[in-house]
Amino acid sequence: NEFAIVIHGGAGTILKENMTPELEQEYNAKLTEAIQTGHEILKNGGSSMDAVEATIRVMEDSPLFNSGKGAVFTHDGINSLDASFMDGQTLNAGAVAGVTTVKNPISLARKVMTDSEHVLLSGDGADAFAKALQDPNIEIVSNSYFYTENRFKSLQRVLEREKETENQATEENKTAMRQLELKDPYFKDSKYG
Amino acid sequence: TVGCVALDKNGNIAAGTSTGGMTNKKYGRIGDAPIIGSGTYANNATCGVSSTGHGEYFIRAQVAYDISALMEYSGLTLKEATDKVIQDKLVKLGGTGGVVALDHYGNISMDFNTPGMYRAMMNDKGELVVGMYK
Repeated sequence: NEFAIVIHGGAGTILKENMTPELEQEYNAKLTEAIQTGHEILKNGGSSMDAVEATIRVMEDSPLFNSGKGAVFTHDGINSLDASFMDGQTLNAGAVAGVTTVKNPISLARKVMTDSEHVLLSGDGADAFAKALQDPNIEIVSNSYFYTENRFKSLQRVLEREKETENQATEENKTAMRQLELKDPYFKDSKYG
Repeated sequence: TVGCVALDKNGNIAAGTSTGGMTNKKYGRIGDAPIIGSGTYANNATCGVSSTGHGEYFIRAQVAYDISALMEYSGLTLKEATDKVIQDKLVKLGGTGGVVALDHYGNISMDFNTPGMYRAMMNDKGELVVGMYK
């Protein structure tokens, strides 16, 4: 292939029987939109870096995926985002971890690569770097922008399960709960990044 | 977690990964997505990789770089390298998830050891493949 592109939108114990046809169609359409965005850039002679950034931004802006708008919640009930970017020609790389106010973390990761002497910025420092850039491509948002009801309910379910486990005082019961968690695809998926 | 790997007409590979991490994470937990070599890697001489899965295992296995290293030092093809890391090394560690990867010839591998991984690929002929389950 003269050029090519490949994407993923998450992995886990995803089972067909847990998916409605309508939701499956939504995922299919968004994955198609995302990859066609990058493909168009490559077809027109654009760089692989531009294609990767533009493609991931489509998925970050969709509540369907665990990144950007659809990010899962931390224990403290906020959204904390991570991203990384690497250029295979120069082996330069950039990454951010624990950012809470940047709409598109993938673009910030690329900026760490191109506009800083560092590779990985984290937490408040990464948010501050984003703000200092004053770049229209790095949009600063309130953390509430990332709120989605489904993801918030997911956190509540996990917290309830955690509370139940704590209330089961005996080691025997704790072991039983752990076994149950291993069989519960929903709970297993909460451990996926 | 979402990710993308691309090869352009100049032969340059780039890779990126973005995530919200895991539900209920505490203490500033960070997974593999922002760790270069664990969740993301790109090298024009070998391949580009983006990962999705249980991050702690992807960090321990250095999944993304390992795939590139197997190609560079052991002469494995992209498919052989992703299979070895995802279906063998990662499974032995107890880690679950997968990768999308692409080499400098435009060969693509979408390898995972879980029941599903939402994924898509397109080549220079405009052929599109979208997949969700095994």
